[in-house]
Amino acid sequence: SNLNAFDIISFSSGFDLSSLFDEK
Amino acid sequence: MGCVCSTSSSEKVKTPGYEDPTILASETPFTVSEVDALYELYLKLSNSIIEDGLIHKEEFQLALFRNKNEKNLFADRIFDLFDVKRNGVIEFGEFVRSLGVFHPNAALEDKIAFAFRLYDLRQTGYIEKQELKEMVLALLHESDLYLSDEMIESIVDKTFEDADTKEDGRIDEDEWKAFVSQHPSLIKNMTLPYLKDITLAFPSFIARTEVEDSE
Repeated sequence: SNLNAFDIISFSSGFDLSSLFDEK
Repeated sequence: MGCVCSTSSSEKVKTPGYEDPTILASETPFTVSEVDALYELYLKLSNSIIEDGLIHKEEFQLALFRNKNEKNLFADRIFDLFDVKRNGVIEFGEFVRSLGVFHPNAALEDKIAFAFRLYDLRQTGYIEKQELKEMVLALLHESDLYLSDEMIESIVDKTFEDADTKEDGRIDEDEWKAFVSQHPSLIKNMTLPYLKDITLAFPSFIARTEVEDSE
């Protein structure tokens, strides 16, 4: 598999700052 | 053009860590209007729980994950990186400068460096195998996902085989850069296309800014 540990962290953390802008 | 009086409180109230938008715009990929628009967003975030005009960790986490109490390792790490002064709050200048890294026009090196610091949990200047394993375990646990210990061990080992080219058991910044260049998806979340349209979220504010600009 090409999946690396950083991908797992990225997927499972839900790291996405766009939600900061959700409620305007 | 009629009255474009803004109902925003930002004209009157400046938060404790307020900085001149012109200076912030000169140091970031944002225009002055975009910094003004970010100030609107900042006011909302910084007064969502504690009305003191500063973003506390609970407010940051609430905005990111819709909850303020559940522990989230990543929210903690991002907050700590935004909180450059390490005084427990994100001030306006810190907010704009940090978000600037996420701008589509920001330098790739800055995005790579920010991501490195995110993973450098203990701030040693290296991503160590143990801390990477800890992050994977903690985040899987927090998100109720399950992978066997053997599987995690194997994925982390494989990641180090690929990334730790100096084979010293830790990933330094140069190795990280090389690894990211082979796996660009690793910094996908470091770009927020939305930041290019930030002023569209605050049309009344743009109108006010345009009037001010023309005066």
